Amino acid sequence: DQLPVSSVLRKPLTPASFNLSEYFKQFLFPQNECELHDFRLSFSQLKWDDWIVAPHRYNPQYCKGECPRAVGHRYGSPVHTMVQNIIYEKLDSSVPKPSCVPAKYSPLSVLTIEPDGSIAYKEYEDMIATKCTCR
Amino acid sequence: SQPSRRDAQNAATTELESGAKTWSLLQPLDRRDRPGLLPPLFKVLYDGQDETPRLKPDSRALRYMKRLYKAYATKDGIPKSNRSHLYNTVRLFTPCTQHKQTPGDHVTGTLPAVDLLFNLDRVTAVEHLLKSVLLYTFNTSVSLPSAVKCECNLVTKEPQFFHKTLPSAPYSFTFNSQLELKKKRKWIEIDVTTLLQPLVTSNKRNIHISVNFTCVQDQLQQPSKQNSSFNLTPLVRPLLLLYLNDTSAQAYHRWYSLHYKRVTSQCPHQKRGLSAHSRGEAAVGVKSSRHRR
Repeated sequence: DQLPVSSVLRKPLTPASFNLSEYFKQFLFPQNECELHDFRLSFSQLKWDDWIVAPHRYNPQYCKGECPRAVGHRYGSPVHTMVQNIIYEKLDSSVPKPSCVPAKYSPLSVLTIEPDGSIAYKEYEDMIATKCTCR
Repeated sequence: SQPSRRDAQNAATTELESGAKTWSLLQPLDRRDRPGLLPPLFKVLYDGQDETPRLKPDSRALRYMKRLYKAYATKDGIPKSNRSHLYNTVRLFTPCTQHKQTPGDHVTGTLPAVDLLFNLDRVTAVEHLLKSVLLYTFNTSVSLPSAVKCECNLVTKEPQFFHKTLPSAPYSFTFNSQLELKKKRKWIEIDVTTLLQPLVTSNKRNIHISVNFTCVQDQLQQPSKQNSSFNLTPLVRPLLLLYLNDTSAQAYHRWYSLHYKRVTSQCPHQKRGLSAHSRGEAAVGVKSSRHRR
């Protein structure tokens, strides 16, 4: 309040010395945070293509990464997850940290040739991970 | 009770570990790791890897089922959500044997009656039959008149030669179905649900059907032509298609997930894991609120 407002306003605007991208980095998710990853496989790799006719490729996806300390709403984690984290950090590190695991799945349709030569179209539940959580 | 509970837990973990050990897809599973140890879903998938020689499927059947798959699922195997029916399983069977009973008669357009035997061992106890269809196709080399009306007689019998020991009176059931054979149609579907329902429900593993067709030219389409007969041998032996609802936990229950989504979207505070009864109530609640609205 010593300087009259006008003199402050007259001060030339020096370009901000800090790096904008560095500044925003703190808001990004940490690189290896718990998230969904793709894993495309074909049943021919498993040598199952002689009885699984379709689909030719299948992406079950999987969850991998560190669980942040404050999981909160972002992962839909129950409060227990933070309790477990506190136990791990402050009381007993033999208790495992919360793990990054699937929270939701979607089904998969499979066309198979049965041992008796008949053909079956079946829809299986929980064959593709679609969301991750920390538990 | 503490030590006993701990022992039980230890026993459970050792069994799980042994199960997990065999769970790894990459190790070649040898005979000892029989599916009994494997989690049920992998057992289902694993079944296909049995060393027992696999019978080659009928090429027409494979073509039909690939087309059905494309209609029901995306390239990545995701079930298309635009389907509202309840079945999550479709099985296609080729008749194991086929005996010609009586020669056909071209004058009256009667096809030779055939005896068909279908073995339904692959239908599990948790798969409930919703619809069954006899599928006829043509061998495309023969040209058909434009439109024909056919009557089909199906008779199911106790497969006597399977019950040599038990004296079994031939129990038969005659079933008529009018169907139109059109030139452009590749497949003819004859709904035999009412015929097979009691047999499949009573867990009959071998279904024995004798079929005979009588076909006449469709007068409406060609009034000029008389009741001329024609050769119907293009009808190749039929396939049996079963639409089933697999009630096991591993199967995808679309009606449940659609209903569940609707309930949670209508009342988000609804507790997870509704019991069947309260789910029913919730459904009633949703309906009445809709009426009120």
